[in-house]
Amino acid sequence: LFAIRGLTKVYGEGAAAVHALRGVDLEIARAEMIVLLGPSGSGKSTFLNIVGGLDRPSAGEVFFAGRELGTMSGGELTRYRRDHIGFVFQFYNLIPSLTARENVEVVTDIAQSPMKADDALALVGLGDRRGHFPAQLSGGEQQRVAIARAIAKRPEVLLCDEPTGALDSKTGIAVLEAIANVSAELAATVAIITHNAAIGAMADRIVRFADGRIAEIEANRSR
Amino acid sequence: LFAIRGLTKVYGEGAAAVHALRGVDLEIARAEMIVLLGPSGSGKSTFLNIVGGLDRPSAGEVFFAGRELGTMSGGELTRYRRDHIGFVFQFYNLIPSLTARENVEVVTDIAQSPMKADDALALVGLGDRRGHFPAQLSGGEQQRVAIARAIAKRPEVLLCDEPTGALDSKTGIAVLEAIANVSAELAATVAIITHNAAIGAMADRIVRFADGRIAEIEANRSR
Ligand SMILES: Nc1ncnc2c1ncn2[C@@H]1O[C@H](COP(=O)(O)OP(=O)(O)OP(=O)(O)O)[C@@H](O)[C@H]1O
Ligand SMILES: Nc1ncnc2c1ncn2[C@@H]1O[C@H](COP(=O)(O)OP(=O)(O)OP(=O)(O)O)[C@@H](O)[C@H]1O
Ligand SMILES: [Mg+2]
Ligand SMILES: [Mg+2]
Repeated sequence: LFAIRGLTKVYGEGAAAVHALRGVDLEIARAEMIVLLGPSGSGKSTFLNIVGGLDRPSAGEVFFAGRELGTMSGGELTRYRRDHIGFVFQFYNLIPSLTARENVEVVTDIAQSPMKADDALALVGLGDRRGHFPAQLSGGEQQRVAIARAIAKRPEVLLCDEPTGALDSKTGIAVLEAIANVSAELAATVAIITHNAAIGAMADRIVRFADGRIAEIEANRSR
Repeated sequence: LFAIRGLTKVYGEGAAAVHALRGVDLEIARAEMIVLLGPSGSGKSTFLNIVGGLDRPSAGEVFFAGRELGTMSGGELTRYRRDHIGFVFQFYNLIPSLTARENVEVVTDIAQSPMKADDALALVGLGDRRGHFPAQLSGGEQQRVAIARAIAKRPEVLLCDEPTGALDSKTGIAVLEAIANVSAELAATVAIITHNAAIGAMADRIVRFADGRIAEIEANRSR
């Protein structure tokens, strides 16, 4: 489904230049689940943002179902994200002036065949927090709203940036089961950035980043 | 050093009331390190915020060296925080318009015997990111700036809310060593909220929250 070639991203210039991605090659099959691991600062979020159409590379290409994202205008990238991608952001990116339910509905109101917002919130254990604003939610509760928003969309592609970072292991497992069940039902293509070994166990392949490159790809032998 | 009695915090009213803390009792000895564990939403951040003088309880008392925080005015609480507390926030709370180094200096400029900002940033592995703004830093790098800011202050009391949530295990260990070394040097009193078992291994006692109460306190047998 995805073919990524020579993906490069440089921030800044000259002596201050930061080479966040240094030529990344990867293919992702339809309905596959891959996990992205690697040290802090190794380029994982930058990679996911470009694949999700939220950022543009300095060089290289990302093909999605044969279309190269670099040829898309801003409006076309917006439609690409809206029609195909569910994204769980590392910083949650919730709208402070909307409740949990409203934050999910912003996305489901324009999706093709979404879940009900309340059903998605129930799947992540937040049924009784629907009317709360982000400032009235704990860290882990905010993260779970961000996850509910992405899975409620029932997207073809689910991109998750550290979806369990703020969660205790029991809540994290419940959330991973929600992600796994929804994606299995949709045969979704899933890429998850995580430090959580339990997610590693669910993946088809494990992709290790180091210093802006892919250092290693291994098939998950425990599956 | 701390005596906490009947600490209670209720948000909202009537049917919508959320009982975030339901009468928490705890004593914390000087130079002790305790770890706070518990499910998402169980009251850990609320507890730490009140102990750190960032929030006020609905009922109950927090004694710090014999002074009850509930008797302090807003200005006295501000001085309490400035003079005694280093805080690592679950949401980092960095100032977007200041660089990493400037974010640390905001705190060290008014501290009694601080580290140099550059030394603290080096301790968390960010020596080469000092001039970056928060938006130019990865999630884990932002979290490390927040940690550097707290430990650079060389505080008497260090309160950390999920300090390694966004970090891979190797970076997390380096950061924990920085926290452990700085606090040992100062004989600081440390309370850390975490899901990271490695931090649990460093603690004197493990305090488990559930549903706004302390469910269990155990001495750390592996020390
Ligand atoms: N301003 C608020 N209004 C209403 N409820 C609130 C408010 N702030 C927090 N809460 C609720 O209080 C409870 C405790 O929140 P707290 O942030 O202390 O949990 P926590 O243990 O830190 O969770 P996490 O591990 O997810 O960070 C949560 O259920 C949360 O929804
Ligand atoms: N706008 C920017 N300007 C300059 N450098 C940047 C910018 N955004 C990111 N970087 C740098 O690019 C590198 C990769 O960042 P990225 O967010 O992809 O890392 P990451 O693997 O997601 O890290 P983490 O695990 O800490 O979230 C980092 O070293 C970061 O400092
Ligand atoms: Mg990241
Ligand atoms: Mg919290």
